[in-house]
Amino acid sequence: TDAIYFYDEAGQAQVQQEKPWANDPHFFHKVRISALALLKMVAHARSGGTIEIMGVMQGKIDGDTFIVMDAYALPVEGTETRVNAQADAYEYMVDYSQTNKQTGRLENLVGWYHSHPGYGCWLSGIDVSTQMLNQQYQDPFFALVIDPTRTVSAGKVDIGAFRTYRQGYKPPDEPLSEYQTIPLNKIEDFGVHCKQYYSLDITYFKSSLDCHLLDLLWNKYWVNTLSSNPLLGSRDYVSGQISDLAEKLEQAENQMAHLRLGSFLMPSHRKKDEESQLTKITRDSSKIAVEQVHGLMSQVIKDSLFNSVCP
Amino acid sequence: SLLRQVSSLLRRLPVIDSEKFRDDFLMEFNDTLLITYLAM
Amino acid sequence: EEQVLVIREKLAELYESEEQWSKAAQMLSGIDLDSGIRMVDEKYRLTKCIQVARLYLEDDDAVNAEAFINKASFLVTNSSHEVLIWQYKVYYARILDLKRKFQEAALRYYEISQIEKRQIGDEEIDEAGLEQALTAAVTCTILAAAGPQRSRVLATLYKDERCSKLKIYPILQKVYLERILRKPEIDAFSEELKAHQKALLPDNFTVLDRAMIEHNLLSASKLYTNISFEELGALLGIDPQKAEKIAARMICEDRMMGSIDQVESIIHFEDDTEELQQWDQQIVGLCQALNDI
Repeated sequence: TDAIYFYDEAGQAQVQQEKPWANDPHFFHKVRISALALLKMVAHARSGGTIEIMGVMQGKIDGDTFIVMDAYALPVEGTETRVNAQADAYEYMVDYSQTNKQTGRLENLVGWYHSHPGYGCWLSGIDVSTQMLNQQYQDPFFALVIDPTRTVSAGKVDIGAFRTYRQGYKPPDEPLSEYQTIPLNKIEDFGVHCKQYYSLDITYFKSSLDCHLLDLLWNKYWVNTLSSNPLLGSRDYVSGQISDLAEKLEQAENQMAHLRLGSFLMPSHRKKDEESQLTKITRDSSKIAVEQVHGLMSQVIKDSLFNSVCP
Repeated sequence: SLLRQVSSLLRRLPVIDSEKFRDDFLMEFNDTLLITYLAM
Repeated sequence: EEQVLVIREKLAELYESEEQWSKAAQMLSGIDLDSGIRMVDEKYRLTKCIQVARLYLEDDDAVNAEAFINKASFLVTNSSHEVLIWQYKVYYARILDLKRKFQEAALRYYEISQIEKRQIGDEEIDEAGLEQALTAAVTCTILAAAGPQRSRVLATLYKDERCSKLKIYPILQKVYLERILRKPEIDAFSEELKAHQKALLPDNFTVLDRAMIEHNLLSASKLYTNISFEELGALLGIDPQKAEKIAARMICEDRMMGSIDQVESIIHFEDDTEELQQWDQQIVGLCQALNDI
């Protein structure tokens, strides 16, 4: 299991030479992330709270797979409000990479990560242009997005890895990726750019030492599970989601009312479009309800487990 | 000593039994049921 | 001026050899470092300021020493002389300590204890010296007034694995984990303190007494929902009226949550943690006890 941690410098140099990705815009399909890198990125994303954070990932290439060995934070915040925030940290990145090589860590940068607190894992317009730049000058390079808020509320890491197509490329029709709620104030940005990139499948790996350490931490894990309360931690996020849902309902209702006047004129595909919008809203609301019920179930179980014993 | 630890552990149950906890718990319970009802 | 300077330096040297520190300092402080007549380079001025501060410190005279270390503060930022910078840091920390500015002194002692170099100029920096600086940082943090900044420094020190080897570690651990400190532990800690750290305050308590009573009061507030002042006084080792006064002051200063019923002579502690969060914390404690079994 630990062979993956060995870095084959000659092999990597050869891949860099051949550049198989240069002719196929859909060359890369998978990402494998080490437990260490995942933990560091999630911890960094959560430390940013509601502010977007940014960092880079080191690793190597194996066929059509990016392998991420480690990650580190960049001294940059608020990535969604500035074009190519990375530029502020170039000097830091160069120093860090050089120092790393001096300590015998030969992996190159293979990607950048940033957080979308509370609005899901996808690439915004700014992200797409940043990633296109990266693919132009730093390939092989991929983009990773983490949503720390949804990670807490859903109880699993909300994460997405992406590659952009070159400018003007028309991708074949994508199979729909897993449905996710896009907030109203971001839906425009999402809609315009979602055809300019595609997702990579993410898997994880850990070393024998990681296994040993995580086993030792197991005791903390089950205690955390029994003593956590998803309802308490995600209150702001849930109320934000519900208000977003209300806005969408409002918008859908206005459009419906407006269309009711001319409904007999409305072509059938428009009616289908309206329904799909309402279907999405229904799906979002049931998603919220299900997460709330999960939280409630854990509270009721805890109550019967720890409070029902009469002295 | 193990038995003593076990008995002290059992004496710690119920973990919390205050009026305020009951209120907070039921408040959270009802809030969540309300959200679920609204979603339905 | 040149001749005066030479005589002063010579005299100061003699006083210093006879360990008449303040006289030596006064002799040197008479040198006019800002005279327009003679060109005095920055390094010489910085060296003299630090030397005078050191001499005053030998006599624990923090007031005069501070005057010269403040002069040195303006000069040290442009200096690149490691020895002078190092000495400045050490003396400045000691002055803050002597002036009972324990919070700042702790930060500076901790910064000194983290230096990587083991050789500065011809001065050897040995492990014992660094350990001494670390111990001084812990002592000053414990003596500092309870509050968020002190808690942050406590956490930093507690997580610094070098501290676990210090003699003072048991006290640091109890203070950080907000456990009640018993009289024997406080007396043992008191043995290690310097004279100025044991000086009496106007209310006839030493700095240590004040720090320990406040600490124990905060720890008690985590343990009890309410307690009579009779019991609280016994727990803190002071009379009930004193306990009530200190508790009232801490509540007013927002360093403790609670209310005092003077008719019943009982203090009710409050905890702003939500009941549901307290519930989760109790569950953590229960699971860990189960895990231990």
